[in-house]
Amino acid sequence: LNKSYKKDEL
Amino acid sequence: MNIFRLAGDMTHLASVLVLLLKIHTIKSCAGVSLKTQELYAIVFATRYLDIFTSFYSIYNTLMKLVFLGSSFSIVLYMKYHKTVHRSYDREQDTFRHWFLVLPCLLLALLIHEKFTFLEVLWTFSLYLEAVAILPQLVLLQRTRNIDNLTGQYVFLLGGYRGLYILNWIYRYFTEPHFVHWITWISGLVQTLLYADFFFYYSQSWKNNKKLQLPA
Repeated sequence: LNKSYKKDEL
Repeated sequence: MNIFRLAGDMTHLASVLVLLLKIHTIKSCAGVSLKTQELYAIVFATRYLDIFTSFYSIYNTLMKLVFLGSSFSIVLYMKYHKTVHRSYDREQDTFRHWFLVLPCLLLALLIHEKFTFLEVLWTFSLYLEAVAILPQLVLLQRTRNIDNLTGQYVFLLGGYRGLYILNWIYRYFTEPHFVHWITWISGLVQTLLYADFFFYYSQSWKNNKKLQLPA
């Protein structure tokens, strides 16, 4: 699973 | 997670709950724009495709499921629930919302950070969310009697946007390299669309009168 920093927001 | 972000998410959650309360308990969707609700369903469906590919936190996944579930159930309620559907202001809710979808898609194809399927759809969802409230604002302006719940719904949605901007300012100063132009500009545009509504909402609140937007 990749984690994109900017997409931790809803 | 900072306090602005949490408050913003909770305000967003509250807005959805207010709307579901109105539809589920009072069985009425008078003054609610189905066009806006359909746009939000598209926004969440295209933005949250990453629940299948990435994991951030339980909170993040749960909230995504809540927003997906609530937006689709509101649309289904308004379209297919007999009593709710009867209260829908179909004649007034005439905004051609598909004309918002196409330009947003084109813009996302032109302006994005990475040209991948998920990334373009994610960018599209940001652009579309920025303008998704327009049919609702037009409907509010046409509705003579705006009930309290509908007014509160739009007020809470606008509040959520405002708090997200505070969250970005906070993150910009506290987290290194936190710069996201696409998110910020579309978020700012979205918040500005509420400015007019907020003015009349505060006026009606101050004068203790029913909310009515000028034609």
